[in-house]
Amino acid sequence: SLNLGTNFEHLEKLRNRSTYVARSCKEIIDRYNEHEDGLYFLTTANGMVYQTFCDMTTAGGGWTLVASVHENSIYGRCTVGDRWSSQQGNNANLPDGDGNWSNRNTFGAAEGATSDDFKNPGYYDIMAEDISVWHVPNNVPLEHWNLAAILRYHTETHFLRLYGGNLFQMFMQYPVRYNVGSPGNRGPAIPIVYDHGDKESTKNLYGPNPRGEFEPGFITFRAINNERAAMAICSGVKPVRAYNTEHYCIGGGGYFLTDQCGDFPSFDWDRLGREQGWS
Amino acid sequence: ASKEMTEAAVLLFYR
Repeated sequence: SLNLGTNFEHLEKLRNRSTYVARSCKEIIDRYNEHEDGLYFLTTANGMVYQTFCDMTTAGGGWTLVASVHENSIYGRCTVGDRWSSQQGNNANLPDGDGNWSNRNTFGAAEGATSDDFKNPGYYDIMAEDISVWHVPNNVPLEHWNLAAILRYHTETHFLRLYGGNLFQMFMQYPVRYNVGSPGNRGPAIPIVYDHGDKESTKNLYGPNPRGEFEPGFITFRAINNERAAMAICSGVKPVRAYNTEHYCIGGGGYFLTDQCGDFPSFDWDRLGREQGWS
Repeated sequence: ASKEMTEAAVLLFYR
């Protein structure tokens, strides 16, 4: 068919990418002057080769996809698929849960990042300065991630320099662990620059009650709720007034007092006809 | 949180 020629050239172009040697998407830009979004091969310091998605456009580009947090069942309570909290049940004897925020375990594939959890070696291997976050509807294919996203933003303060250069190192300093501290012991809250959405649209993604206790325009790390459960990331917001963070922060340790354990811990609190306003 | 939010994956990037 007529398409065969173009398709072959396209695949040849992709094949050439496998000759690149770089540890991050930023290095691909700097060394090879490549500016096209898509999948690239990267190499760790130890020589492990893996494939991931590069966003080469946002704010000048060179953003490496290192992880995705996907909710396979909002009704699950630290069950199968809750890799970013615990797959071993809500258990105070496992305060770290699966521990994936601060270990070298990897899982999933870049192309499937909107259909299941994903974590690659870049998560702990890349020395980075900033973070970018995309909220992409489940099961959207890679070529539409950017357009389909309901929220996109990035940081510009180079804050990761202060915390060891990546989230792996940061969460060593601020463990995502039950009973590690009280709400006042949260990790850093960093101002964000919006690429899609704004403060108002961010607020509206969360329930009416959470809107009264957080400030939009930030990304917060290692939040702790009133019951001393730890959460990894409050995306787009900073808890300021009260600390029911289980309703708007994701990832976590292995135990939540009111059985709200999960990757999106208690985002669904009201859905089953309980109290109103948190969902 | 909104259904929009719970039915979206959170993608994390480094630079």
